[in-house]
Amino acid sequence: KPLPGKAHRPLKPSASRAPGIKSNVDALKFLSKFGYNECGGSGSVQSKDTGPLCQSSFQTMLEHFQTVFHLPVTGKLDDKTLNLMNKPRCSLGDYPMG
Amino acid sequence: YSAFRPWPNTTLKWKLNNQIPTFGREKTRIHLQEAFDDWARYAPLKFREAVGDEQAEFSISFNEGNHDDGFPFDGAGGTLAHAFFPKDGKVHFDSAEEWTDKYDGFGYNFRLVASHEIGHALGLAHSYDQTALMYPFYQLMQPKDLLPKDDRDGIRALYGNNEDNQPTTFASTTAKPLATTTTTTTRKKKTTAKGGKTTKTTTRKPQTTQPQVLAHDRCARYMDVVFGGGPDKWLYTLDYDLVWRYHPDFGHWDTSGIPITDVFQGAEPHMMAGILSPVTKKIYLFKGYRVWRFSSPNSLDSGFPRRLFGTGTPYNPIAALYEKGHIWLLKGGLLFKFHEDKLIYEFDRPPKRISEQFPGVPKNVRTAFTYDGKHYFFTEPDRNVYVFDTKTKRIESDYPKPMTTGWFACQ
Repeated sequence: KPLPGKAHRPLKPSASRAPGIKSNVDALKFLSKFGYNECGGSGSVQSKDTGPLCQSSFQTMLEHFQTVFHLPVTGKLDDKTLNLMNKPRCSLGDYPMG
Repeated sequence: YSAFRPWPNTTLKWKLNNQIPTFGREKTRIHLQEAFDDWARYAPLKFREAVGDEQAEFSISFNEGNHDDGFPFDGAGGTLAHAFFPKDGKVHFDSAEEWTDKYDGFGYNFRLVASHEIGHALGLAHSYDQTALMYPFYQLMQPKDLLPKDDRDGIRALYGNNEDNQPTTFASTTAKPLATTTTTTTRKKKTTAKGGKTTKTTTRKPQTTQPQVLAHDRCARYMDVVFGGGPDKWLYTLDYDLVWRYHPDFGHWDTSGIPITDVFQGAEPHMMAGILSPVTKKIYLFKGYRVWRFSSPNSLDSGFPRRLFGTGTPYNPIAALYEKGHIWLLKGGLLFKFHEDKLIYEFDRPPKRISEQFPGVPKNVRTAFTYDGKHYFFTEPDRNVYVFDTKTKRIESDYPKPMTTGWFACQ
């Protein structure tokens, strides 16, 4: 937050702003992009082409993310999880193999 | 930390393709050099900017949105930058971000993000330690706190230790040195064409670091413990209180030893025998009557070290080998079968001699290890090495050989 007395510097007028993560669909894209979809595909959680063995539910992915970042493991897109997902970050995935 | 893959060479060059408009080229270069120094301070790595059309390992650029590497940036906020693991070397920053060189919480400090991305380009993946620079989410840190311990451990796991903790850089003979670069000189007499007069220019070559010589000694020395065969393919050697590693793919040793307690937390100096079980993937270190068990180098299993009991338990075994699902421990020319599950020894009556189990291997074994289906026995005082092939159950035809050339880390 801007320190009292310091004028907040406006963003560069030309810069578009990264879309925030607000919904489950947004969160699913985020989790797939950064390597939390054990099926390896991006965006397709119950994908047929990876066969019946690959059942990685949205809740599992959320719990995985919450576990490794020491958040309460609720399996739900709660405020703390949303808050962390919306923090600026490195765009490399969190698993080198991914 | 998650150490993924190192560069095979440790003298690396970077090329800046464009810069932060508000910084200009010079300021961008200076902060990049600071970011490289963050890593050079804790690992035997040397960095400098490429000159002219010199080939560089790292290619650094600022892009916006799609920039055809399959990882488009997303505008201000969101993702800030990314880099690729060795030996790719590309480092990209989102030019739509509010980059700053201040540490006051406004904007994103370029030096911190650059240091994080260079960590990737050097082979480190993200860390879940929130105090780490390699933590995936941006967090403000003060320069005096760089590098946090987790990142120091990570870069040392990849490149070994940088003894004197000074960032070392090298300058090309033609480069205009950056303000922070130390110039190197060679001690040779040069003639210059000025007016036909000979003027002596004294220059000094960078010191070859002592560990290089030590590395060579590594071949001719006995090490307390040698074991390998893990997924990371490193051959670990323990030499009193230091760990030296050899990687067969890169064909070189660590350029300097890493304190044993930095690699095997909970271990003690002067371990006597060690092995990595290819079945359970556990690492066992033996000393006296005790055994340490690690699930990975830096995680000692709870309850360890443990005291081993039973009559006839060997004190300070000199080596551990792996064959057909069990561990042999060697002591006094005899073999003791160690059971991983029960953590006890079983020995035959009469005890089995080394030469019975491994025909052709003499009694005077000083140390030994198993790697990739072969046992390497080092003997004294003749300082020879015997390589025993566990498939053919024979000593390989052209062995024994002198230690200095006869084991794979020195061929």
